[in-house]
Amino acid sequence: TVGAVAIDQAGNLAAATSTGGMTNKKYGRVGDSPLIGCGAYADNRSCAVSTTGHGEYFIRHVVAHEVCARYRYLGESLQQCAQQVLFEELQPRGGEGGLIAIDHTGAVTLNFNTEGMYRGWSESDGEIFTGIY
Amino acid sequence: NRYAIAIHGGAGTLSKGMLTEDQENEVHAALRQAVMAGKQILAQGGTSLDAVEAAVRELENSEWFNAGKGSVYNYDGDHELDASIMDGATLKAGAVAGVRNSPNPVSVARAVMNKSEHVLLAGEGADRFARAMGLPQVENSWFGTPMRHSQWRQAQDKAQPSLEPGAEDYKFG
Repeated sequence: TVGAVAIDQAGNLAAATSTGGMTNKKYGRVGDSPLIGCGAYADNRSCAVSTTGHGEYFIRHVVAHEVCARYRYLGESLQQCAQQVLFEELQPRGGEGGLIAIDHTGAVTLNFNTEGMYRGWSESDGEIFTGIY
Repeated sequence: NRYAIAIHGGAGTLSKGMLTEDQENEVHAALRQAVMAGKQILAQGGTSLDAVEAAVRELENSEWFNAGKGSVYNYDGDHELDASIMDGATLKAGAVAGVRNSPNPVSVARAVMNKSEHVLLAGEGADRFARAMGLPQVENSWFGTPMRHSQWRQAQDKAQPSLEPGAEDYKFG
């Protein structure tokens, strides 16, 4: 699974996610990636989110929208929203994976509750960072 | 006139040493290329929608990630791909599930958002929509790679799932 989130110079947010799904899947199994609110969500009033991980958990917890809702209604920082959903909601129930997010102020967070996530980011006139573990 | 972009190429259990140093460097290079594809658009005043589509297309085109070229194999040895995109300014969204012949599913998702009144199209209909929009088409086998094929063989060898619905279905990913 791959994804991207961005904020442009006009302050607009966007999110996108794409995947080949799970190895050996059958019966037309579909995970969270194409489900708006689960694998991807973007709302200028809060943040843009793209997720990756065990799809069934990310669907049940409507993860991308959950992060945006926490941000909008609880006033938590973007980092707090992401940590709360990944570590307090998902992890105790066996939900493994990660998410990237940018809020309407341009704050960036990349979080995962597994051993690694392929990730990269860059801010205005800043350098490009990439990470694996 | 600030801007920012972040990308991911999948998360999971990366046992140390799974990648050689050269392979790790190739992954870092592919990640950088995807960030750069989006950053260039943002730096020139382009939209965040164009930036995320460009970055995801780069990742779909790289064999290192489970999307587009290099996607995993399903139980039948085929490829079924999913994608979604969403615009924070208007809450417009587009998505496809189970497409088999589009090399860049994220661009089909964007076409659903911009050129249909729907949000999600699935299966053969989604492929038919992509063809009707004149988007590029490939054979399903085009998505396969030796790395994913060997993962698929491992998954098949480890699990002898019955075809009975509900049987314990071994998922690897």
